[in-house]
Amino acid sequence: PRSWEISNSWVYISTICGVIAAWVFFVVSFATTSSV
Amino acid sequence: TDFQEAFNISKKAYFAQVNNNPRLKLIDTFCFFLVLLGIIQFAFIVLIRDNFPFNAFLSGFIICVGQFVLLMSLRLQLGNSFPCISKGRPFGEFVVASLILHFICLHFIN
Amino acid sequence: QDVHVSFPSTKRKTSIMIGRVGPEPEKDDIASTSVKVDNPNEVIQVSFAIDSSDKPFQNFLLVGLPSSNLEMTFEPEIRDNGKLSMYKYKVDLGTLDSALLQQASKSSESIKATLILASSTAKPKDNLFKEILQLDLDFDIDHTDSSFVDKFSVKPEIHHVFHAEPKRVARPIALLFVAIIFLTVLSLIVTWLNSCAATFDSFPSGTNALYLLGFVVTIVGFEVIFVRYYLGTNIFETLFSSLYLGAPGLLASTKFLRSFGQ
Repeated sequence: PRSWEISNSWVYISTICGVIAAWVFFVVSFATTSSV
Repeated sequence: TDFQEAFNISKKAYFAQVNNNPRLKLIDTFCFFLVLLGIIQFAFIVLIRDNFPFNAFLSGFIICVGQFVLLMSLRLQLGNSFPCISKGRPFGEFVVASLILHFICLHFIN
Repeated sequence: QDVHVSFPSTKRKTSIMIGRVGPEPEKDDIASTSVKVDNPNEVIQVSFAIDSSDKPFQNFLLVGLPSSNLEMTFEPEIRDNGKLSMYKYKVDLGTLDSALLQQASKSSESIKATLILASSTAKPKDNLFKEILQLDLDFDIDHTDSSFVDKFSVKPEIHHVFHAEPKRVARPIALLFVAIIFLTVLSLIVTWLNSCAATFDSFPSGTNALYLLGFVVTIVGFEVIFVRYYLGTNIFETLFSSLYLGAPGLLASTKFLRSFGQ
């Protein structure tokens, strides 16, 4: 079975998706926020 | 008492530095939440007493740990930059390394 | 030519001449040469000569019980001697498989030696597959080997325990933790916005804004490519997509990072 078919791995998949989404937001914020 | 005093001074200095620099705040907040995510995943494993599927757990955990490490290395380079290295380079390296990390984690989870 | 059987381990025994053996069937259905063996460690040597220009690819001596499908293969020592090649097969009875010896003793059959000399390029009628020798065993065979199981008797039952499928967690618990993670990430973004960490006050203008857009599109594009790879896209398609996105993306990103550094 693929990972998304196993209920145990939903937690880890959601972690990865969350980190990626937060990272994209972080990169955009970092690039458009001044350091002062 | 000396330790308490030193701790309080360090804490004040840290918050003063972070409050003056939004980018540092961004990085430190992200790191804190990555630690939280790691703790949540670990709590899940402890609750169900099983780490199946192991590669999925490793993927989820490694993305938190790896991202934390990359953020720390970006944070270290936010201070006085080296004269021969442009300021945009640490950020560029961070982005490339993060993309590689994300690909590896998504590849490994299956 | 000159097929003969000798007994190098027993000095007193004289060799037996079989003569010429050919692929054509025997006239009057003559049985192969029979040899009585009373020494369990006897070495039997079968030798013959073949025309050097006509050497076969397959050259085996099968020793065993063809009726019970118990045969061992012996390969020759070949020595070229001008126009002829000398073939020598050494059959050491001490090395014969105990299964073969026990079956021969039980069924009181003679052990047969069958010679195969053949080539795939030769005509079928020219290939040799003939029984040339019978060995009558006249010694006691040890049947006490308990590790040997009769070939055709009932075998012990095979028990295999397959690994149980790993248990999966109940859906509500998994969904609960997914919800916790979603809320954590949401609270991270809210914290960033509330604590003025993400102020968006340094938005570039002019061409730098375009480069920033290109940079963001590149990183989001790469994440989309990776997610599609996770969902099942071929690695080669992933690589090609990365290449198509990476080339212009690299250009825009480097231009943006240069202005970012300044």
